[in-house]
Amino acid sequence: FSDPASNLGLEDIIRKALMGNLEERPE
Amino acid sequence: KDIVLACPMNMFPQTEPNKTPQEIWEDFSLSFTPAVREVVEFAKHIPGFSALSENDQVTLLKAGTFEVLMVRFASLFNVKEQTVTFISGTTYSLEALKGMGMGGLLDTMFEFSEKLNSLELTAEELGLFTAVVLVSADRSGIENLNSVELLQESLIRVLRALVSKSNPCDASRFTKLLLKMPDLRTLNNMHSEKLLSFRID
Repeated sequence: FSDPASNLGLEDIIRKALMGNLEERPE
Repeated sequence: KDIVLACPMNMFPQTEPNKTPQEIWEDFSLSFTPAVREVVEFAKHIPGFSALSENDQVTLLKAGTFEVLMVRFASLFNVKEQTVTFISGTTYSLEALKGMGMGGLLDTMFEFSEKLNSLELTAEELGLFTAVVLVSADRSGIENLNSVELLQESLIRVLRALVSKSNPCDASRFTKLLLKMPDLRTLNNMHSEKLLSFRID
């Protein structure tokens, strides 16, 4: 049973969206 | 053979015949990406979520995004009219969608939406319930189980207080709401199987 979330590329979208927050966070 | 991805998150469920399966999959990915990003933004606003390890944040989001979207878009399922409105704004009848091969999953989605809508949750209750769904400590692959459990417990406590406050005479309302979580898990599994079948096809 492979991982459907990986099939969807979900992890990539999630990681990018999470990192977007770090970039916007004030120093 | 025509490929049909009759998902409410798909802008173009009925694809052009000249498109390759890869192009169809990429179009689908572009359709649901904004919704996934919104789930991530929602997660960031859950107090304590950003304090979890990045890997645990990703694990929770990967496992729970479908369930969050199901709760969020339950209102797209019109039980009375037996229709589903896709994010494109197009409304499809249950019969038409069944014809696209969405039978069993769609019936269970309708059933869930009906039960959830019958609880008549306020926006605040729905938001907190969604946070509880997302921060589920029993997802596989969690590294720091204690942190996730503590966060989920605190969210459940706040949800219980909120639900009790809005309907003090109905003690079963909170229990009924929590019982939607296993229903969501079942739907998530069914949805995963559906996705896998498309990939295999």
